[in-house]
Amino acid sequence: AARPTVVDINDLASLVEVYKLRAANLVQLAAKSIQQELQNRKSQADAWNSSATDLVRASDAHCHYVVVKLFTEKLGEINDTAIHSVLSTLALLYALHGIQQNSGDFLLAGLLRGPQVLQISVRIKDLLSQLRPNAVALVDSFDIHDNKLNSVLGRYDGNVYENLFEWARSSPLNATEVHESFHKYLKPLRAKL
Amino acid sequence: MNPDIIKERQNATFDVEKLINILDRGPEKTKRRREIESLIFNDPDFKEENPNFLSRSERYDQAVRKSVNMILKLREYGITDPEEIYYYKRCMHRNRPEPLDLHLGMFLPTLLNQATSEQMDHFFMPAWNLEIIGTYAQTEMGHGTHLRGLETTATYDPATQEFVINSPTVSSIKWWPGGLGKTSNHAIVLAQLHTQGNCHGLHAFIVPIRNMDTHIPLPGIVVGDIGPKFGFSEVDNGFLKLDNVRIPRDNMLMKYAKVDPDGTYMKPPSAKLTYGTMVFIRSLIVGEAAQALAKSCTIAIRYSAVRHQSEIRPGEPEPQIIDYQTQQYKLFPLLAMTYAFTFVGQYMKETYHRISGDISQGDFSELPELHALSAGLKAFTTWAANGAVEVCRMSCGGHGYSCSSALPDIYVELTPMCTYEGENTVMMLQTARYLVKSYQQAKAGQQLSGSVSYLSDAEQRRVQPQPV
Repeated sequence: AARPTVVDINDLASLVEVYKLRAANLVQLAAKSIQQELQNRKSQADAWNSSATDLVRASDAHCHYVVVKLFTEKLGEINDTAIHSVLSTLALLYALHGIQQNSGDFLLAGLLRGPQVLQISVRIKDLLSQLRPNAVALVDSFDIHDNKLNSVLGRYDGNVYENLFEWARSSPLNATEVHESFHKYLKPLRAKL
Repeated sequence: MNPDIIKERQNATFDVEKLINILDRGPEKTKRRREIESLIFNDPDFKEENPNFLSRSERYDQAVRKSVNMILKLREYGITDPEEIYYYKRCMHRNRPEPLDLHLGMFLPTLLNQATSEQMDHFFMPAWNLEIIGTYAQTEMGHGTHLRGLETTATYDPATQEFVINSPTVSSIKWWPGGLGKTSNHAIVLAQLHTQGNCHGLHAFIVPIRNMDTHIPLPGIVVGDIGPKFGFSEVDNGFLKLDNVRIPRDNMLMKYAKVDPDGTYMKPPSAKLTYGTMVFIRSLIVGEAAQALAKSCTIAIRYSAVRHQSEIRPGEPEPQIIDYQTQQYKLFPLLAMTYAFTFVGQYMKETYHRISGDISQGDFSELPELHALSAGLKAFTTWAANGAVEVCRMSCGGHGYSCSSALPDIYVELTPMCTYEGENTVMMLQTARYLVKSYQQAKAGQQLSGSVSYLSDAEQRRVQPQPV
């Protein structure tokens, strides 16, 4: 058998491997659940239905592995050093955050141990700090024109408050200083009380 | 320009324009995209009232006006590339769904994929010129993702060489199709085909529903708007009840399956024919989910850079909220997810284009895997994006609840992706069917290929946790 791979939580290729084996493990568990149900003399359809939650989890893990794998492969196409660096940081954050959110699957499959999960939490916080200087530039790179973004909070120029006030004042309810309901209902109420 | 935002941009360690080019798949694509944007954003015909301040009827009216303008301008500018038309439309309607979505996105492509050449001659040009405005009526009030459960019937009458289309029950009333309520005068109706006493399953029929001159519903047709729902305010999602409506035999889309004048039925060469369209639509959905995420992250991160709140070190000025670790922990993994899903959407579209050549040659070998994978990725990405947009919205505090932030609109236009074009749980189970089948092949010693190849070697390889 091939020499077992050692998990290096800073190495994307190693993390892709870990996602792959997590998926393989969950597929195996789902298949075994079906097998178990069949042995309990369930029909194929009932065995399938009685394993549906395992099946959904297996598919989710499979898709998660595909996403991490595609992100990692994409980095291979990036020649610009600075961009390669920032996208690698994003890819590592995506992979480690996914492990942190689903750590039970990885521990269950014997792919990680408790201390490593703690290491991952520390590493994630480190990556957040690394990304901090580039956060706005990374969203600027989506190049979404203000006319498409349609958002006072997300304006390219960052002038939120002035424009928030303008937006509110243009609301139809502010078309008149005094809304007609005052004269129709509120004022006559006083005469009745 | 807000000084905080200026400072943020000065801190960047990479060339934003280069990354924009990478996300567009090349500088020439960026240039062309910006050209289309400037065509629209500088055109007075596309000025609009703020939809947040309009009634539903006014929003629909404004959307139809803009769609009509769009069609005229696309002709004027000679824009014919499908991707450019799609992008033009998204810009013009500011990413909002619009009444002609199904005409352009489903009715025309279905004619192209499933009509015979005679049917193309008869229907395509009138549809291209908006004389025929069509929608795609598949989902019923009581039946959705599980297509075999659809109840609408199409019964062939050899005496008159017509199909009788009927909604036998209340639950069979067609429900939800966009553009069905008030816009369309035709619909491609999915119905169970009955001929010579046998049922042959779902087939597609072109059914006129409104008079092409007066736009009044035709006899036997009960049609209208289903009323306000979550988002999609500009779209007249509609209902359609068919009371034994007769249509000519030529109105059944017969590129693959056929019914002869005497009622003899010929089945299509392969059940996988519709897979290709579904894979393509799901790759679009993954791209749309990534786009919704990109907008939400843009809004939340730029706002987090200009919003100051509370204190980190006593006595110091209020810091930008993006300096709080909790705010970074909320938003930066979502930023990473956005890039991940953008690349997945590109991959799926490229893969679809790569194998669509094989499909037209009748080689479906890669399709089952891609069909299963696209079902799972559609579910995986839209579920994740759905939660992520809500995190972005709530990261903006009170202003995240204001429609001025755009985040409520982004959410209500994203979340239906978890349900339409295949409800996500059903999609995951479709993928699981392929995974379990592959797993059993691997157990039997077969060497697998593609995204499931790991199931072959999972048995041998075990990963040892790194000694701590």
